[in-house]
Formats: sequence, structure tokens, C-alpha cells
Amino acid sequence: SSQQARLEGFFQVK
Amino acid sequence: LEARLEQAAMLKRVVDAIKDLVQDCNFDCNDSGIALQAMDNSHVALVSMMLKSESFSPFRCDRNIALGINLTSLTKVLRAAQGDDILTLKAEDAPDVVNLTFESPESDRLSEYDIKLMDIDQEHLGIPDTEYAATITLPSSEFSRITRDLSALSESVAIECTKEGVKFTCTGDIGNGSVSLRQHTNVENDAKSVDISLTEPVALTFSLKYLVNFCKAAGLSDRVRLCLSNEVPLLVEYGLSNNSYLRFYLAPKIGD
Repeated sequence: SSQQARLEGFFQVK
Repeated sequence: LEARLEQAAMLKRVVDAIKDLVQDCNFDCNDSGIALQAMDNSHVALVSMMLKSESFSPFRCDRNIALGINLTSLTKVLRAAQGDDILTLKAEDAPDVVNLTFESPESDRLSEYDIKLMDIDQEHLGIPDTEYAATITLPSSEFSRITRDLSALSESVAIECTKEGVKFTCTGDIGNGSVSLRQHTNVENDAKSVDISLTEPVALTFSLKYLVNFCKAAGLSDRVRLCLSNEVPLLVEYGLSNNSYLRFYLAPKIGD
């Protein structure tokens, strides 16, 4: 099974 | 701000394509155009729209302003515009409202609406320029068909891109399915071609629910571009005229 990642894991919050 | 669009249909389609994903958005206006960036509530998908000043004629924006607009409200007002109406957006400095006028090109009908603005405190993400390992450009109708067909079987799709081509695979309770596409040049109609550019093989898994949602933008462009690199969000881009664009980013599913 796989987990849905969130965008903050890849892109920095400005 | 004063921005005149020759065809209201463009903004109608953009808003239609994103309104189910994001609700309250800042339309950031400056002299280069009108931009919007917003994440969905679950922070899995991100919409990035850029309508360049060249897409409007004329376009004037004297001071940078953020127009906080509820997209459900905007949809209600845009429903009053015919696709071929000339649409003009206007806002003052430090505005309370955004003003929209719709002019019929063949009659003297002019309609005018104001939408109340809201203060939206939105998280902004910095999206780095990425050299993607795989870029696939295909007919937007083909991508819509693949996502729709596979979403009937499963919640997720694995996208694998190798030098052989790109393969979309899903596994569900009733069985499994896949669609493979190869690089293909349609000499009669280039819009029907499939272009694959690859620097290294890529395999990623994504939620189909979001991809189906992105495909609501298919009416904006004949072509869609998918950009993938291992372990980074997928970029789905619908190009608009004058280098304007509607982009969606989708975080992958990660195996445990």
C-alpha cells in the first residue's frame, strides 16, 4: 500500500 | 487594474476547471498579468494559473493588488457572460470589490457586476524550476480518457515512462488495467501527436481523483504536458495563448 504525500514535503512554504 | 479579455470564454473555462479543487483564491495582479496559486484543502494538489498581460488588450495594472475572490461567487457572475462577450475586469487601489463588465460584440448589450472581495491569508509555496526526467505531451482529450477509464477501476494510477513509451497502470477490486502510449507523430494533425522526452526512466503513483479533476481544463487546450521526475510532484500543464498557462501539481503516493 502507499501513502499520499503532501505538497509541503516537496515545496517550501514562503 | 483594468484588464480586457476579447473572449469571456477563456476566464469562464479557467474558473470552471479549478473551482472544484480550490474555493477562495487571491488573484495577484501586477504589470506582468494576473496570477493565482492555491492548494486544495488536503494540500495534495496545487493550482497555478498565469494569465499574462499579453492575453489582455488593453492591460493596465498600476499597483500590485491581490483580489481575494470566492470562486463560487465568481462562477455565478461568469455564468451571466456569453463565451464571445468582451470581458473587462476592473479594480481600484485597495479595493472592496472587483468589477466585471460583459459586452456583447454584436449588440449594444452591456452587463456589469461587482463581486465583494475577501481577505485571504493563503500559504504560498515556492516551486523551484525543475529539469524533469520525463516530459510527455499528448492530446488533452487522450489524457482525459485515460484518467476517466482507469478511475473506474482504481483510486490510483502508476505512471511509468521508459524509452519504450509511457504506461498508465491501475489495480482495483474488479481487476486491473493499463494504457500504453508510444512516441507518435501524426503528420496530418500535429495536435494528435504524442511526444515523449526522457532523460531517465520514471515510475510514480498518483491519486486518480485529482487527475480526473485536472482534466476539467481539457477544453482550454488541445494539448497537455505531463512532467515527471522520481519522487517529486507531477506537473500537468495546459498551455493557453500568449504564454499564459494553467498548471496543476500533484504530490505522489509514496510506498511504505
